[in-house]
Amino acid sequence: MNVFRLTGDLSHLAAIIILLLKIWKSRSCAGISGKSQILFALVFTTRYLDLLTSFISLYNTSMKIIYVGCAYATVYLIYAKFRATYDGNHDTFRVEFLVVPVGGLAFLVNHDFSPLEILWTFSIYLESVAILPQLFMISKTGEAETITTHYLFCLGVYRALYLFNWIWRFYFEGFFDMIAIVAGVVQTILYCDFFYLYITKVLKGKKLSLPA
Amino acid sequence: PEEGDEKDEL
Repeated sequence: MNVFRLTGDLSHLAAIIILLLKIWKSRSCAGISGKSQILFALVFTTRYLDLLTSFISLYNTSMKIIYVGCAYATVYLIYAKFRATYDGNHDTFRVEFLVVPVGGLAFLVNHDFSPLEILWTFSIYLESVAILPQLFMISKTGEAETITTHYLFCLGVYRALYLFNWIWRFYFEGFFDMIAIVAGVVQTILYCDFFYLYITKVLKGKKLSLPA
Repeated sequence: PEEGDEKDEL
């Protein structure tokens, strides 16, 4: 565990909590892509199946349970409790265009052709693109609430910090995982455009709105 | 260590 890894995890946790609180406090999930949230729930479910097979540390186990629990709670709030506020008309990204190729890739490029490993690989690949329905939704409506941009910022920073974690681990532990690294780079790149808007607009007190 | 050895990351 190094500082990048820990702050990355905390940033990820902050993102998840920010989103849950935003929906809970405003009693509304307007502007949030339910499809992205379903994909994240699928990511955590397929990645953390090892909760049932191996124990790594109390930190590892509790964070996994919190992540997966919050992911399902978010999906529940969007599709059940506050369903009336869900903006389905703007959440039109075709997720099968992500899930099917990612599933195929997980079968073809993995560390070991076993069910758990393929599911883990699937989750890594899927996570890298799971935010696309949310970004698509923002590009369609042309704007995002400021709290939603804080969520996205924390979520993007998390994977960027993991990149530094992997550089650290490569140098100091001789450890690297090519699948995670490549997917992590892709994932971080997808946020670059958003990072630019966040820094130039939101941090200067303006609402994130895209030119028409 | 072997690639993708132990999955201690989240």
